Amino acid sequence: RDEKGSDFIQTLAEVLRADPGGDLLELLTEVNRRVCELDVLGPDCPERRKACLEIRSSLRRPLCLQ
Amino acid sequence: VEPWEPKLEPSPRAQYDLSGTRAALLLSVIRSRPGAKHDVEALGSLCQALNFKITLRTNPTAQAFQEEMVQFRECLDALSAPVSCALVALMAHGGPQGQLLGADGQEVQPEALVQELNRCRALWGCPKIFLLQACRGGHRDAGVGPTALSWFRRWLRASPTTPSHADVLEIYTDAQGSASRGPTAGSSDQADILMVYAAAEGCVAY
Repeated sequence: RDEKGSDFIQTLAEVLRADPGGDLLELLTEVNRRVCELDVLGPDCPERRKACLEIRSSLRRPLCLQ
Repeated sequence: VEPWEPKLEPSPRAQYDLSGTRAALLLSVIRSRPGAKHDVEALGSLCQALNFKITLRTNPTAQAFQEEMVQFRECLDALSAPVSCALVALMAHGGPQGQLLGADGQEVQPEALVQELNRCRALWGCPKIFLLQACRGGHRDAGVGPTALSWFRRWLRASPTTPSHADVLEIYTDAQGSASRGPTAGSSDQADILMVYAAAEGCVAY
């Protein structure tokens, strides 16, 4: 986050910009796949770490933002 | 007199109708969160591209988180034009029990903020998106795979549950609740909510 923002928000922006008309739940799955692939390293975290989103949905219909 | 015609419900496969106003509320603590500005910029730009009307507040205190949400709800309810979607981004440090920490270090429960928006009459039956960029505890996920195998074995000896939270997708199709009100009579007041956490429960968000 220190240099370019958080993995989640930055990846979300990247994925939604690439396919703004896609189903949001599918796009979030793609965001999660990419975030899970990332290795996190940092000064307070000398070993490889992983992050994973949690997606909770009670949507009743497909949601497409464009 | 117009002849009566049954009002057709949209097909279950039909998308949410997003032809009305879209509103976004971005609440971000950027103090002592280096780089958080990049997230605000990225989300702001994205919301703008997706035609959301944006309200941005940086460095809210815990109380301001709540107040901003109340104000957001009241503004939406006061709109004369129909509202079709709300997006709320909550970005802050997080406490060990999933609390958000305001700029004053005080805690606010994200669930309370969700409930506040749930009361919004203008959003009945409309999708409500919550993005939570915050730690939800102190666990650091080492993942699984060859390089993590030694850590994984040590971890297995110490804990009865699996260490990685990968592939967690919780779909709640909660149909309980019987409030018959508003434009979506018969639907649960917990429906139409999409919550996305940057980390699994108990874990650090990077």
